[in-house]
Amino acid sequence: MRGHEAKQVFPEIQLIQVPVVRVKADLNTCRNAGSEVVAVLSRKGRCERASIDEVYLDLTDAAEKNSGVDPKNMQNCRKDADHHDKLLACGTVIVAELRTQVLKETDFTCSAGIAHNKETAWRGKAARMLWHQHWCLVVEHCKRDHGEEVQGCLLPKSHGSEKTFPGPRALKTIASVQHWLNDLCEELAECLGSDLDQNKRIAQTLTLHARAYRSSDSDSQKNFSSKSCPLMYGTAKMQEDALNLFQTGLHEYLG
Amino acid sequence: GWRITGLSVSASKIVEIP
Repeated sequence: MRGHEAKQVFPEIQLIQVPVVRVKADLNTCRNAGSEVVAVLSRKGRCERASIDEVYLDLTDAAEKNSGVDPKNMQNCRKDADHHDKLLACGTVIVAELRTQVLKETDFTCSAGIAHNKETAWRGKAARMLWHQHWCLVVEHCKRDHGEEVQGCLLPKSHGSEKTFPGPRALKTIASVQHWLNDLCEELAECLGSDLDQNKRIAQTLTLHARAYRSSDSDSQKNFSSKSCPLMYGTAKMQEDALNLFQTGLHEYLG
Repeated sequence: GWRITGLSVSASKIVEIP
């Protein structure tokens, strides 16, 4: 729902204008705010940043060792609760403390899902989000022997820049695609430059994604394949490579 | 003809400079 539509349904709604750069929402404020939250969360366990506002947190050790919350001595657990059930219970206590600490130090609220593996925890978090529209999401992982392990990674594993063109704003010429790819590559180059300066990191692969449909067949389910190539630093080179990737993808898409 | 309703570019396989 767009702002003017929301205003019709809820006249009292307070709308704010987010910062805009290159006719796109500027997410740098959110990105930096996310780093503040991650800094607090990472005190309790291995932390893997999953997106701009999501992290996986492995609290296994904290749940096992947290002083005063020893799962072996929990008196209120059911008799058939096994060790892993008790770890989850300890996890809820730790997450509650973390959420309080995040709120106290950053003013942000978090939603959490707690489970023995990342996927289930993520689903739990998603269910909670239906009822609690919090800004930042925390997912906890209490056991390492089910599913993928939480990777210790406080920095993002990739950088991206995207733009949607809904309805009549859909692009239909190579020139318009090139214009937007140039903008997106500029933004991506800025992120890469910051990462290089601040963290001494470089990216090695450039990937282009596009959503497309044929004007004569708007119900087509055919996907525009993602295309990748080695990433060469330099905005102009990235812009050139992105356009080449697009044209390769378009060629395949059109068969 | 074709229509593009979304574009994204991303950079991955990020490593620290040795």
